[in-house]
Amino acid sequence: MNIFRLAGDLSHLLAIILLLIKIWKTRSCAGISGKSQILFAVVYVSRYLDLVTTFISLYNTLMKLVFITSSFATLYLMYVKFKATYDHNHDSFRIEFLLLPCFVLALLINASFTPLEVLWTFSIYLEAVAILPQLFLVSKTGEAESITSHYLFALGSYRALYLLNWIYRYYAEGHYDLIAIFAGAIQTILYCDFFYLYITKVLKGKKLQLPA
Amino acid sequence: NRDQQQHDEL
Repeated sequence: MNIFRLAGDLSHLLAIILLLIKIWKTRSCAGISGKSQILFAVVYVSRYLDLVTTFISLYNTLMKLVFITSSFATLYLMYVKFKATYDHNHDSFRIEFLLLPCFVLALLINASFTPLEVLWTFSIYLEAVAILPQLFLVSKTGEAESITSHYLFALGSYRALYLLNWIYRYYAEGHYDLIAIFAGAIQTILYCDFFYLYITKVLKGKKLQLPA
Repeated sequence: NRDQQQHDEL
């Protein structure tokens, strides 16, 4: 565990908490893509199957449980409790266009062809693109509430911090995982446009609004 | 052992 990894994990945790607070406080999930949230739930479940096979540390186990539980809590709030506020019409991204290619890619490019490893690899590929329905929703509506922007910023920062963690681990431990590094780089690149808008607008107290 | 890969990250 190094400082980048810890900061990345905490940023990830903060993102999830911000999202739950936004939905709970405003009693609304307007502006949040349920499609992205479904994809994140698929990511956590397929990645953390090793909860039952491998024990790494108490920290690791607890964080995995928090990520899985909170993602299902988010889905419950969006699709059951505050269903009426869900922005159906704008959240029209077809997730099968992400799920299928990621699965095929995981079957083709993986570290070892075992069910757990293929599912882990699938989750890494899917996580890289899981935010696309959310970014698509923001671009369709042309704006995002400030707490939604903070959520997206924390969520994007997490993988960017992991990139620093991987650089650190390569030099400090000789450890590297090319699949995670490439997918993590793509994931971070997808947020760049948003990062730019966040820094130039939201941090200056303006609403995140896309140019018409 | 590549077959029993341990993923220690989240």
